Amino acid sequence: PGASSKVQDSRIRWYPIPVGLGVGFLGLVQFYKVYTREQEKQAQDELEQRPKRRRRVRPEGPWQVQIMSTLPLKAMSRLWGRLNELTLPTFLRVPGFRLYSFIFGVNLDEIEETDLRKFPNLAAFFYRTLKPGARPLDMDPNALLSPADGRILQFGQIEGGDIEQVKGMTYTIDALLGQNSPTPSISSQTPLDQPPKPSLHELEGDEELVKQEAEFARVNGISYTLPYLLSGPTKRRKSSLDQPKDESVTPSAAAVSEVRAELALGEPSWLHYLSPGSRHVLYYAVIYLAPGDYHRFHSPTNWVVERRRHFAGELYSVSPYLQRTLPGLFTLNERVVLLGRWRWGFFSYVPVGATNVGSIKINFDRELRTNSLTTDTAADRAAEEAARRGEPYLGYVEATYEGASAVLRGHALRRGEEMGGFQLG
Amino acid sequence: STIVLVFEAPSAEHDEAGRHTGGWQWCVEKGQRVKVGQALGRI
Repeated sequence: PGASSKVQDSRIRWYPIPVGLGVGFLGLVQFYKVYTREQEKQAQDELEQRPKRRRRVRPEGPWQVQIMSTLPLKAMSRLWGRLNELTLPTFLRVPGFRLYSFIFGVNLDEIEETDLRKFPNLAAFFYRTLKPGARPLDMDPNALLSPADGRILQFGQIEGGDIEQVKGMTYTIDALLGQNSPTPSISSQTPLDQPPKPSLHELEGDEELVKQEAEFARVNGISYTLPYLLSGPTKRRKSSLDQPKDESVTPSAAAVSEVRAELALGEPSWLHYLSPGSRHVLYYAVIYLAPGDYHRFHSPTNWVVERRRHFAGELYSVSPYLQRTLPGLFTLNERVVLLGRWRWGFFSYVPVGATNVGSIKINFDRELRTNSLTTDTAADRAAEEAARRGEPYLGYVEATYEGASAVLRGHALRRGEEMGGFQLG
Repeated sequence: STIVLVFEAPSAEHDEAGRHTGGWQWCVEKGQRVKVGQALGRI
């Protein structure tokens, strides 16, 4: 019995060892899992924050500008937009909108909706429509029309690639529109000598629309040479909102030699759009819309939009004061660059957002989302990926409008046609 | 908010007296208020 008791005692002493080892092992596994998860989370956070720090350009300027550059302007703009989308009590609407109109000089007589109570909030009132005929178009077909109500801040001729802002401050056209870089695939992959692919209308057998588009191109003298071809067979730089879509283009064979000659010039800039030896130059105009102005914008001429570039930048105020004090303001702010052609050649149209009106709407581009957290994150990721590949981040997401028509190869706009607008927040 | 237009057009031509004889011509002045449809310039 004594020996048996000793054996039993020794068994009892050995039991905790395997149990302890098991518990210790499980603890180590758990610790490893938690540690790994934390490391991954930290790396992800750094990944998300790094591009934002990189993208945020600290502007030069007086102390007001420096303070403004530290504020979360886009978040403030989105909050401002949400606040203005809150439905107002009916009894407050008429006095509220009348007070706004008094302060900012809104002409209530020209608004299409005469009953102010029908505007549920300030955002709806801000994006109001006008009565038909309230804005007659200039009769001269050779005139370039004002795209919006506003004030002419600056206009002139682009010399040496520079656009004058206000008070002599300048920024380059490349900074505003993005680099005009042809893709190397133009010469290697694009079937330049093949006829253009049939348009959707042709495929659908809608001959009437095809005829109309051909007539539009003929009447407006719109041809497709350098700008269209230099863009090359573009594939979308996808944002999270963009649908996957292969958008290869097939330029006409007529301009092959012209394009190749252009490519031989070296690094292209927007000035190379001008035909060598021609008497054409690039002009620019800057129109500022005050808070009380009608905030929808229209097409200034008959033209075809071929591409859109969305720069998800900052949202500084674009008031004349800040334009005087913040150099290159338009190249910092979020903007949508629409590139295309009119009868005299290259044409671009750039709505630039501001803190109070950060949302830019383009009627014929349903995928475009401006002042959006999603697109900001997509831009941050694109910047991060470009940095990882050792390439410079271009700063924009591009989409092409080709494909709707073989004739026009872009979205055709008639003079005076509503194109979109600026919305609060 | 602001709209910037950048476009190609035939350069302005002037005679010896400085009068516009062809090409692009602006119809506005800096600081001028404009409305939709009003001419900014013409060729």
